Amino acid sequence: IIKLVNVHKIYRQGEIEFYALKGVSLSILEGELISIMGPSGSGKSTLLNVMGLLDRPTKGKVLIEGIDVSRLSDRELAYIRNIKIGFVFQFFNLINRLTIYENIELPLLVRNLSKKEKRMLVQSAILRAGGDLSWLAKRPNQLSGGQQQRVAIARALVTSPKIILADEPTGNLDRYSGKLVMEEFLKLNSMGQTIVIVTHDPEIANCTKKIVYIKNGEIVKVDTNDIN
Amino acid sequence: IIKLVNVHKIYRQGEIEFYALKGVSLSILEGELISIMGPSGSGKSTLLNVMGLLDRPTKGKVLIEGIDVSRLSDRELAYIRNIKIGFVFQFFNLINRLTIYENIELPLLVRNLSKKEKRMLVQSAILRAGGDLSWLAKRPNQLSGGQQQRVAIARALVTSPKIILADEPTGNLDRYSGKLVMEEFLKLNSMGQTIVIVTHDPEIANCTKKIVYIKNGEIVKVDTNDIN
Ligand SMILES: Nc1ncnc2c1ncn2[C@@H]1O[C@H](COP(=O)(O)OP(=O)(O)OP(=O)(O)O)[C@@H](O)[C@H]1O
Ligand SMILES: Nc1ncnc2c1ncn2[C@@H]1O[C@H](COP(=O)(O)OP(=O)(O)OP(=O)(O)O)[C@@H](O)[C@H]1O
Ligand SMILES: [Mg+2]
Ligand SMILES: [Mg+2]
Repeated sequence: IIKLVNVHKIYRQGEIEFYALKGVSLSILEGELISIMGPSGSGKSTLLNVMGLLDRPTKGKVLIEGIDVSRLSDRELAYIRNIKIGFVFQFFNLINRLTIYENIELPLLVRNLSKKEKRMLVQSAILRAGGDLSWLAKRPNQLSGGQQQRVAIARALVTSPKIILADEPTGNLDRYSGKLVMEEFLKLNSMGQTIVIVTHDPEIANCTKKIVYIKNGEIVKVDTNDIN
Repeated sequence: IIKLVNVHKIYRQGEIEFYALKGVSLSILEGELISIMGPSGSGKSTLLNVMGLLDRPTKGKVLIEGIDVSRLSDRELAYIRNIKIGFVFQFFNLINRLTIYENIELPLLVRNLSKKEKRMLVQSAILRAGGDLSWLAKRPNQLSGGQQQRVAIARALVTSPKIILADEPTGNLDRYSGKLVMEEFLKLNSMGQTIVIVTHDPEIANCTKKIVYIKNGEIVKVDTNDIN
């Protein structure tokens, strides 16, 4: 469902060229649940951003459901991203002047839904992310770090996208809240959603069927995890 | 060195009163290394902000080295904070338009130091935090999440403050980088610095001599850890 072919991402600062990704090739099949692990600075967020069409590779191809996205305009890319992908950002990217309700509702705005339908989806999303309905009227800066993280997760879930990409979704959560989030991801995966999780937590990675290891912008190992 | 007496922190939204901290009393002796653990939303960041003079309690007293800080003006508070305390924020609070060098240098600006002295302190700080000298010319948005976290740690270390307060300093780090940070904290503690770490990671907490557990804004348990 996502295919990366020889993807490179180069950042230039004047004369200096830095390779954040060097020749990364990866195929993710529909319905897979995989984690990506690696040292800080190894390229995980960059890789996820390329998969999630938030960033274009410097070289190489990205195919979403077989479509080569380099052929698409920014507008078409944004459309595909909104329809097919739910993204949990490493630092949430919540909008401070909107309420939590409005933040979670954001991905729904391009669809033709009634006020009532949207409210049900938003409420369901925040509960599924392990959050609380009482947060909906608040603003992001009135919530704790872990609470904001769960709001970011809810926003990624609200459209029930085919593909969920999560960048360190439990980094600010205690073990219990982190478990609830993983249980929701496992449930969604059992119903067919494709999920890719970047994580530093081996306990999270151990819940997934495949672990991709990245180091210095390259994939160095892929482990298949035999879980129940 | 830090004493909280019956501290309350109340947030009001119209008629609604929410107690983020309810009657918290805590004494931290000079040279202690303690961790604070608890569920997401339990009040850890609020507690650390009150200890670090970034926030004033609604009720109760805060004493820093015996001085009741409620008697001080905001300006005097800021002065004490700059001189005595190094704070690592949960979300770093780096300034995007400054370089990494300038970000780490910030706490040094009120002191009378030569350019050379400042450069040595900044370079030492970033290395001690497990970072790399090559980051110094960059800007925060050119670094990965974990790299930014280590810059935030470096900024808290650069003045060698008596008290270091760290809010989840390893949340975005891989195990190896997290270990390097803890080793530095242990080293500083062995040289007399008082260190308080808010963490969700039991492995980090196990390196500290005392663990304070907080739940729903109250301290529920204090464990003394017998480590080598
Ligand atoms: N400005 C505010 N207005 C209303 N409530 C607030 C405000 N700031 C924080 N709170 C509430 O205070 C409680 C404690 O927040 P705090 O940030 O201290 O939690 P925490 O223990 O650090 O959580 P985490 O582990 O998720 O970072 C939370 O329930 C939060 O919703
Ligand atoms: N705009 C940029 N300009 C220059 N270098 C960049 C830029 N953005 C990222 N990098 C570099 O690319 C590398 C990979 O960054 P990335 O954010 O993907 O790492 P990561 O694996 O997600 O790390 P972490 O676990 O710390 O979040 C890092 O070394 C970073 O310094
Ligand atoms: Mg990252
Ligand atoms: Mg917090």
